[in-house]
Amino acid sequence: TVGCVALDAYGNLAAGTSTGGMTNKRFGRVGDAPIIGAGTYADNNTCAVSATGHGEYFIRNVVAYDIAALMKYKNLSVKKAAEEVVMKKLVDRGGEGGVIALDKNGNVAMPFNSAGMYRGYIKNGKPVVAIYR
Amino acid sequence: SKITLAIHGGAGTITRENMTPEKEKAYREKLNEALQVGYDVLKKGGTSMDAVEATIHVMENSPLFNAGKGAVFTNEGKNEMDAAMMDGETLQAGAVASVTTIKNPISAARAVMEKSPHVMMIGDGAEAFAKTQGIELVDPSYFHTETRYNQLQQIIDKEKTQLDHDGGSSSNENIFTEGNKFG
Repeated sequence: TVGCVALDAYGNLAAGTSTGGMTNKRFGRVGDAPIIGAGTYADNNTCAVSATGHGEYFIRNVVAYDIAALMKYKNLSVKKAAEEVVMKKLVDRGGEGGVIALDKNGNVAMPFNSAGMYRGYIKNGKPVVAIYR
Repeated sequence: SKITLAIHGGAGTITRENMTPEKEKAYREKLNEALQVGYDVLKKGGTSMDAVEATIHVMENSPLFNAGKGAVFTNEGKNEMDAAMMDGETLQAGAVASVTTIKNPISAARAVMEKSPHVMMIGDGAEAFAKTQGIELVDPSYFHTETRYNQLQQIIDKEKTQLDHDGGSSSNENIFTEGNKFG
């Protein structure tokens, strides 16, 4: 699953996610990527989020919106909100994967609870790419 | 300027032990390329929506990732893709699911958002809509990659082995490897 979140010069956030889903899937199974609030979410007042991982868990835990909700209602930073959802809530419930999240000030969070996640960000023209934990 | 862009290319049991130097180099190069393409859009005054779409195109068009050209196979041997986009300014959103002929599903998701009153379209209907919007359609064989097809065969073989020897249990080994999760 690939995803991207961006903040433009006008202060607007956007999120996108695209995936081939799960190998050997049957019965028209759909994961979290196209489910707004589960695998993809964006709100200028909070953050933009794209997720990758075991979709069923991300749907049941409404992961992308949950991160935004923690920022909105509990005033958490994007980093704390994303960590709370991916490293605590999702782990407790057996969901494996990660997210990229970006707030209106350009703060990036990229937590994942799997062994690795292909990820990167670019800020001030400097790209940073990482794969492993 | 606060312009910033972040990407992911999938999560899973991705460790140094199961990565060759060549494979790692290929992933790093493509991730860097995707970042640069999106950042260039932002730097030239493009919108975050334009940047997200352009960035995802790079990864959809690469066989390295489980999206577009590198999509995994269903049990029936098809490549069936999903995508979504959301605009943080307007809270508008669009998505497509179970599409098999749209070269870049992220563009179809954006079209659903911007050119229809709906949020999600699926399957044949989503493809018919994409066609009306001038979005590029391809033959399903475009998405076929040997690596992904072999993954499907291995999983099917594994299931057969499990059934033959122990019908009551299923191994979770590598289940979360990107592109190796199985239904």
